[in-house]
Amino acid sequence: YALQGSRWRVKNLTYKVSKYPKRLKRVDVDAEIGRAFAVWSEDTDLTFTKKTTGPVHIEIKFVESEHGDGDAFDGQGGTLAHAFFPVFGGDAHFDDAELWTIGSPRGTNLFQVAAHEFGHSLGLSHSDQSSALMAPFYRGFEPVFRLDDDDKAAIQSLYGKKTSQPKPSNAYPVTSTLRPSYTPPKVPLDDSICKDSKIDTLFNSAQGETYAFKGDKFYKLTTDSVEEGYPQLISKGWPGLPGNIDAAFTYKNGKTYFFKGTQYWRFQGRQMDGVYPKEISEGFTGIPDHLDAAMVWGGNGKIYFFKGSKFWRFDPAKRPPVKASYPKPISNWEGVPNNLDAALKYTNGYTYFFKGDKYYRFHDARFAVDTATPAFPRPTAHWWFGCK
Amino acid sequence: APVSTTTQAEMYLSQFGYLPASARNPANSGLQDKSTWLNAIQEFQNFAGLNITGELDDETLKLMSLPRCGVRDRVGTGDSRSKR
Repeated sequence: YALQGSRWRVKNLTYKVSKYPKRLKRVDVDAEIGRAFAVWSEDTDLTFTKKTTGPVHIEIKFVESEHGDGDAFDGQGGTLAHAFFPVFGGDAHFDDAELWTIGSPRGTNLFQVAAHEFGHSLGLSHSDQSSALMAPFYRGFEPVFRLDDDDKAAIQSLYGKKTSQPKPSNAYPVTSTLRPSYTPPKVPLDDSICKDSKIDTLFNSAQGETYAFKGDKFYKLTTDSVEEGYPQLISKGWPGLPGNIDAAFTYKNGKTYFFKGTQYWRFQGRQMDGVYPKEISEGFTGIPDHLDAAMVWGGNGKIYFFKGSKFWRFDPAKRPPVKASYPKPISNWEGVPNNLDAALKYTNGYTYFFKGDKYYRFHDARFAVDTATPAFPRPTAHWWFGCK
Repeated sequence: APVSTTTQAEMYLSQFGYLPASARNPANSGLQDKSTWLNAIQEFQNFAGLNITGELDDETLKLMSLPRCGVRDRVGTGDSRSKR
């Protein structure tokens, strides 16, 4: 890392946005600016308080071309923003000709650029470490932000390590000092999943993690319950993805597909994998809209879609991908009910079907719902979410 | 579009502190002596973690075309911007 040579002599700094961007809502900009400052307060005792009037330490403006400091912006692309080191006032200017975006791979991510610029506002120069936030080049949208050790060492060399416990603030989300990196704000823990365990969809990630989606929230599951810190908002976990998803699965290419209504989205990990949503009728010819469930079945690695009393088998390698003999009745899957909510090929090799507050374990080799004690269906709340 | 000409590269290297400010004016670009020009490219390549060739190769030009922060890279040259 590199230090410019000046720093603030106080740790409680104030800021205001004196000119907002033309394409984003003010409330959204405030939230992203708050998150960007929080990056620098995570590992130091620095605090940042938003003001709307009066003098502040760091003034933020979204401006275009020549804007009064002799260093004109250059339109879309090129220079995205610049900021002043503490000795010169700490202000940060963003080129409003850019397409500033929030949580999207399109355009230029406001949070990332703002966090970088505020590094300058605090006294950091550009780092020659390409993985550092303070590297000068915009590296594209990163859905999960992590402050590099290089940046951490840089800011702590100026302002010291964090000594206090983080305080709650309504200006920006504060995260625990125990966590090594900034993570999106969590929805407060709740037991709503225990009261109503009907879910929208379940799927495994390419890394083998299991997620349950319900409404606008998602749960990361352990082998017998929900991992601590969940639910979280789907919009934070998978930026650009809406809530109330109908169906989802991760294919053998490692990409996760989400379906809702007439549309679908493809993600590589937590990042949208191109321009989505697209129409199901375009990407999955022969598959109906408004699906109930989808899964990749372990028996043959093909994709199965379920809706009402019917199912479809989809093979991307075949033309057409859905044979003329489909749809077929779900009753072919012995013991599996119609009108499913979710289907999942789990990491233990079994296939699970979910409907309402219950689930069914399917024995692939016998091609029937498994016989066990207690019998299936079993309550999802207890067996999957660890509810008492 | 990538920075495709020597003139644009000169302007870029000047803007971010690797060449004197006069290089921003294309009319002055011919005044750069060869070693100054070579050193500027090498410094940029060194900072950016590229192979230090001193030449405006594709990799160097591609990096120059990326969107970036407007604060100058080189410590000691980037702090001349004054706030008010």
